[in-house]
Amino acid sequence: HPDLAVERASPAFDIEEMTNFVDGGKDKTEMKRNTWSKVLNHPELRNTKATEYMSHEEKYRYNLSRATAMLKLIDEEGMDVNEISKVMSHTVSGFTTPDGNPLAVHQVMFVPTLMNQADDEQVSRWLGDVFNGTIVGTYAQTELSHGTFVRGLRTTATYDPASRTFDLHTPDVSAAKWWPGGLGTTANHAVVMAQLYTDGQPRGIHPFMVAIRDRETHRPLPGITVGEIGPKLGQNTLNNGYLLFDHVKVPRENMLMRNARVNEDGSYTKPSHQKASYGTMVFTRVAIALDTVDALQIAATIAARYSIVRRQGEPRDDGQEPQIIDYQTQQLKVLPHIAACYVLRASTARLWEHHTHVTSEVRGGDTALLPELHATACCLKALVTQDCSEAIEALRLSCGGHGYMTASRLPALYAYATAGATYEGENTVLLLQTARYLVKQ
Amino acid sequence: AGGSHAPPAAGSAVTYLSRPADDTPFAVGSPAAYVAAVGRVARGRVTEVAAALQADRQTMPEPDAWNQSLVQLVAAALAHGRYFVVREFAEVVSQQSSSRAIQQMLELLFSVYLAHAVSRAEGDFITYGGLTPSDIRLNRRHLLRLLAELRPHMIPLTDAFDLPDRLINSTLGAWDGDVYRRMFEQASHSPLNTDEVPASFHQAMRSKL
Repeated sequence: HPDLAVERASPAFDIEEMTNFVDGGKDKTEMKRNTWSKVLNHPELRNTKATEYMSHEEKYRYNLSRATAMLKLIDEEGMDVNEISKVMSHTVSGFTTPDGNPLAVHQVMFVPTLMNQADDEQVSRWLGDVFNGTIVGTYAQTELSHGTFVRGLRTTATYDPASRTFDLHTPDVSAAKWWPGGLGTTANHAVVMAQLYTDGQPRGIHPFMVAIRDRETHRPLPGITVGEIGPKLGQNTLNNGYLLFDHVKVPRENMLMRNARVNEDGSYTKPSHQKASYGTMVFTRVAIALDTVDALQIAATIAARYSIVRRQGEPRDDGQEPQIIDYQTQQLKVLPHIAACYVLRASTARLWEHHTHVTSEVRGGDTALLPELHATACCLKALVTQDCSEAIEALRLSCGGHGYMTASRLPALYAYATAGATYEGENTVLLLQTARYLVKQ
Repeated sequence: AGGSHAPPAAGSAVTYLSRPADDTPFAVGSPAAYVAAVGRVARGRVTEVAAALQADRQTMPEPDAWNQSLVQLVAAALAHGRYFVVREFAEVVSQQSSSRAIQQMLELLFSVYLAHAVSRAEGDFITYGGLTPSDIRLNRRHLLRLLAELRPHMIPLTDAFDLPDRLINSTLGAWDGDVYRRMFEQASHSPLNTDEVPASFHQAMRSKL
């Protein structure tokens, strides 16, 4: 478009250098482009279909097939587990699985949880099957009537020293696991967060590796009720599910025991730190913040280009209608959010570096920095998703009626960002967790 | 803020709570002055709610005291988060080894972000940040001037996000700007455009009217 050509004719800075800044360095830009190239040219991914007119089942099949191809690609490339959430950022996942990735929670929560909360023996027992796709997992924490207040979860895991098993039970429908992505019809295993009881004593919430479907037939195992929860504002093929247990027996060895232990006789060893099991949540919240900025960058790019191309108003001396970006109101709708992309991405990337540092300290036994990291991650996830959600809505409005069309992608980006304000800790609750830490300080 | 804990470790994100407030005077156009004001807002919000909690704890049970302050606690946490964001970005900009042109652009972006942040929470900046109503008026004008300054760089700045068209996947946001052709092409995919007269017209409407 000639108007865009004018805008690009003489930039005041080197765009490639700025891209390097956004990505965190030249090497990161190269790595990103290399990954994108593999995804965009992958034989099973490069050809896309419009999914808007497909049925719910057709969309699920399409997105699951592409998510599986992506999973295989990650496996073939031997990507580090901590890099996966970056690879699966909204930019790429919006291309591979436009309606939501049924394997997203497997990749960004289930696998990191095993890596961080299973002990070495457990990791070696399960990881091979995880990486060859025999085990597909999810992370089942939230319940139908119990959410971010984790201590209030009611699913129980009662240890029986005689059989050396935990009795996993859903006391009533309000305690049904509800929301985990991939749980509906995709996963055959779940890390289940449940109230542990040993010697008749409550020990708090602990994670358990639980088989929920037969690995061969994919049928739900005895005592398990599982299914999909239905349509949502967006991300409809994320395959969010529900899960209930009717006195399901889980071997003692399936409690994830890096932080706390239950011995054969039922004796219990506490975790080294109260928040030691929060590692996955912290990791995911930092990843959500980064990913949501990614969605904002896409929305900002769309609105910026449209604001140049779109002309509307009384023709000026040159006979042309003014570009809408010439209006001060349009500038206020678009430009601060471009600035926010830069500021929020760089600040969140710093938090990611901090997370990496603290995680290594915790592995070495030093948990001093964990409470502050937890508080900061809660706060940043809330602030970034709230800001990005509001910003994407402003950018959608900046595109007038055309921004309301699905084909603009702005509705999907808004749904994605606002989902981030809701899941993995509703924002108000997260902010109160940060506030509790601040007041103590 | 509650005064019951040892001072935070060096490098901690909450160090500012145990130090005197940064009294850098506010000056429109000075990013450092804006960052200091954002810090004063965070500090003011946190210390105020901590004091309110301490007072309420004398007269009511802890859960009730906590509930009396929930709205202010959320505001305090958000203010703390905002301060974390601007302080980290200020450090990123100061540590950059990029060209002068990039440095200037990052400073401009930061100025826009800060001026916009103040404009979104003017009451907080008057109450806790040390700004006067006159500062607020000046900031509003400053923000609009900054937007005009940023405007010519809008497309290069979004091009720098380096997003291929297939990843953007938008009729409005493709690199070439061919918006209206793409919109027609997308509309052509509607199943209702397959036939000039869809069967549903006869089956669902004409048969009944």
